[in-house]
Amino acid sequence: SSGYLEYDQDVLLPKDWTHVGRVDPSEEVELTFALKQQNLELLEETLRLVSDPGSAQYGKHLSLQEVASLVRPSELTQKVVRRWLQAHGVSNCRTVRTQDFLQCTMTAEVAEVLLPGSRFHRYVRDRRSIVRSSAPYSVHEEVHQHLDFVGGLHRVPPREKDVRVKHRPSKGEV
Amino acid sequence: HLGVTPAILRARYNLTAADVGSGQNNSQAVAQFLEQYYHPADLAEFMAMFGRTFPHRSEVDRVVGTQGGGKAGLEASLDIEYIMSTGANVSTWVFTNPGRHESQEPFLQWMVLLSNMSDLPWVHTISYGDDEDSLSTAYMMRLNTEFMKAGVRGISLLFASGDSGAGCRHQGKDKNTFRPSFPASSPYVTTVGGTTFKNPFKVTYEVTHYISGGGFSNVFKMPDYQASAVEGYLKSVTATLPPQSYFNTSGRAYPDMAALSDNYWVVSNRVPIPWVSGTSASTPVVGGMLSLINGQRLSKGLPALGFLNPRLYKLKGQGLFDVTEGCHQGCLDEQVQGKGFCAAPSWDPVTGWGTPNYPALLAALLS
Repeated sequence: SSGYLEYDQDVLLPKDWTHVGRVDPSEEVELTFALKQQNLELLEETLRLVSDPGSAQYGKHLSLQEVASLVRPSELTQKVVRRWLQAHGVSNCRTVRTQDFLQCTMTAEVAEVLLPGSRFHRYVRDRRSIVRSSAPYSVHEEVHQHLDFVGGLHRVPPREKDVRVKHRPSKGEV
Repeated sequence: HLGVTPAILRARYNLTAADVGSGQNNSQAVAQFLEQYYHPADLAEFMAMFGRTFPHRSEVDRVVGTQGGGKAGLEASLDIEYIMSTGANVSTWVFTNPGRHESQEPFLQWMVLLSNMSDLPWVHTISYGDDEDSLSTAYMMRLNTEFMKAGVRGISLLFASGDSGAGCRHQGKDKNTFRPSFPASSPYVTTVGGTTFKNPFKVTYEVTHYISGGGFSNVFKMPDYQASAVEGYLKSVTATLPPQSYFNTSGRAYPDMAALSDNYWVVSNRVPIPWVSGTSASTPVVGGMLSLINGQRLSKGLPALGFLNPRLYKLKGQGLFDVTEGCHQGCLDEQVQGKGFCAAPSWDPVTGWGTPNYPALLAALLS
């Protein structure tokens, strides 16, 4: 109703992260904006063809430049997102060759205005400290349709990867 | 034997001393996300101890990202030591993505990096995953597109299937479901499960390792390339199938293949460590072998394997040892009593199509 829309978001932080407190508004955060790509059906079909040994296209892989030509966000998407960021004074951004990600650095204060609803806090686990938002963010409806999600707000590194060292079992356990 | 070493793996998967990379135009990579650093001295010591029977490299060719100091991580040590043992003498990279800023997501950083580098290794192995239900659908869908972007470039992405079997999600009183893991559940990656020797002290045939992750996605629908294999499984094992309320029969089913995942030796912080287990071990082992196959293909003027699954499922198990014994773990409740899915002839959601028989797989994938 306010002209802002939310994405589907995974807000809940695992309980093993300890809340330290709100970050200072002047602290920098880096957010990753995933811009809407084009031709995704064609990308999927191309992948099917180049990976299917029964296809004449099998093995005819694309270069990064060709992938970029295929999925690069539309001029409109790029313009709308950049204009939105600039309007909030966010100019420290870098893109990638496929132009479908923008990584921007800004203060937490600016980020919270840019993404209404977000509130940045610091959390610690073991010796690791991270800054994440405790609440879902929204973006203006004009921008919403041009983004897939904004990264750097919610997801945290897992505690362990898929490896373990087991103890030698005792005879009783066996 | 007293645990899995490169020699044991190479014996089981029929890799001879001549089955190593020629070193030309071929490379492989492991990606690390949790401030997990390998230590060059560990790799050198590991190869000195365990690499005497085959030509190999003892150094990583390129580290992308910041190689941290201090203690080595067990995960990083395992990944690099074993991809360089089966993918021996192949140029190897490490992507290290600790997240420079406190607000960075290391996995996302790695994905962004792939979109920005034109020359990448052909095979990447990643031993990392989250429960599907802990991630937003928007995020998973976009990452799935990023995996497509890599696949269409001819890059093979291999993910560990996870170490919780079918997993278990408690959904209120007396109601459980299996818990799939992402990116293992993406239809555009090759997911690797785990096995163990039938006799843990001999190079015997393999059986299911109970930790081997596997099951059916609740987010991604079943891709066409696997529909027939999965349908065959579901029809043939009705007696041992868990109740259908535990899993989504129309979802992407995984893993796609497997390798040994139990009782590995790893050198970390200069100490040889036994009893290391997990699909973190099986994934680089398979990755290394695919790199060798890529090397053979490239030397014959053929393209790299790229996204393997459509071809793997067409092989219907050719070039692989079928794993048909054992079940992985599931929910510990009255209905399934700790059991998830069970292995069966042909494809199954515990070990996929099975484990590599290198010369046969090479022959099948060289045509």
